[in-house]
Amino acid sequence: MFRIAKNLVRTFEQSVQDTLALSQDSGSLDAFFQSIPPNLLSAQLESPVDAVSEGVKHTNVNETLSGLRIVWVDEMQFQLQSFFDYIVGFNDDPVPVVNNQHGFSYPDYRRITSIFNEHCGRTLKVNIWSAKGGTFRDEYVNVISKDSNDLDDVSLNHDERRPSSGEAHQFQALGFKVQWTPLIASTFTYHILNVNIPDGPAQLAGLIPDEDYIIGCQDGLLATGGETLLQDIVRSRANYDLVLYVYNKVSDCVRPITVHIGPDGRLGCNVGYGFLHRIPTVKQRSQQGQQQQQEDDSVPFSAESETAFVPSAFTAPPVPTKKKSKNKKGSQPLAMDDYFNEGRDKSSAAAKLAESDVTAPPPQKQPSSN
Amino acid sequence: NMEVDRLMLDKWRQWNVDMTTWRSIGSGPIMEF
Repeated sequence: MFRIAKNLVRTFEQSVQDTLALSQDSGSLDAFFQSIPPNLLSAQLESPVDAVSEGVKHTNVNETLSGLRIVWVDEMQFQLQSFFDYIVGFNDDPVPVVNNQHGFSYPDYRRITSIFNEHCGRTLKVNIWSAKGGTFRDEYVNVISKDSNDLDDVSLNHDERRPSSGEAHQFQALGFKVQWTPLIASTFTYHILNVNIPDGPAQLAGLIPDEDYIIGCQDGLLATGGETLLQDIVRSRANYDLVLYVYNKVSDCVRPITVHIGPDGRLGCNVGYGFLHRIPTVKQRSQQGQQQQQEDDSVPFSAESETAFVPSAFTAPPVPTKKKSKNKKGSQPLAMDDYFNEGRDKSSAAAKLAESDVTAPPPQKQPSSN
Repeated sequence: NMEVDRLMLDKWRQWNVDMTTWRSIGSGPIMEF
């Protein structure tokens, strides 16, 4: 029996090793990137980098394969996700690139701007690769042309520090910013496996084992990745605060947390890094769940709503004293009530939450001064 | 505690990561569209 289990584990480990070896093999594409249609990668795969110069051969395509990473998204542009999404094509054609003297590919922003300009008044299909499970999808962006007054405004308010694509935008702002970044950079994430120091920084910050992934750090200190990088940064911040960006796979959201690192330079949790600990595909939330979420969003945060759903007939029921004592025990009946009330009206619990010292919700967006 | 965490996570659902001030391994400028 023991031998069977041992063999099973060995087989599993072997398959993982094979997968890892395959992903590190210079000739084959990382499994995470294989959802991207080959024609969108052809421009980069066929770049003359391999044939190049200076004695250095860039043999691992998985480290150089890049896309236009979304680094900021406006409130209106919800179909794109900052950090996770990369634009890898337009209208099923690859992102236009040019090669520099060393053979490296860079995006041709002049050509990209032209593509948007050509689609003024129309819809442009944008091909997106997401780091959540390495999935591929298409998004459709409405390109709205500027009127002449807007064009004048742009020329007057031109910011010299802003990098220019060399071609004027004839379309209204689409609401996102991009940077040419290797796809592999989005896999530099640290999976929280368990919290191992009671009342340690990880536990106090509310890190959730298995569900949470540390995807970033203040100032981009985790940008270069590496198995020991998080540990090194945490150690170097002993006795200081550290801002970490945490993705939760169940809620599919990112939150910033501030941890205070003690003199021992430990975060207080075990983390997993590498192929098996990349961010998984988002599980589709049920329609009911989405509807509930919309209701929650529309309900204002007030104590009044606590009684809004309670019919007057039930406000003062003839409760026997025995029932009270049952509730005091806090056992099964209370748990069942919680179960049935779950997701019905969270405002009362949320009000309690607001009083506690748990991380505050995101601030309201201030109207832009522009 | 876990239930409190769920409520807190719900409130972060629409929040976006702003990486424009981060050090990154990306190359070239940040372009706005």
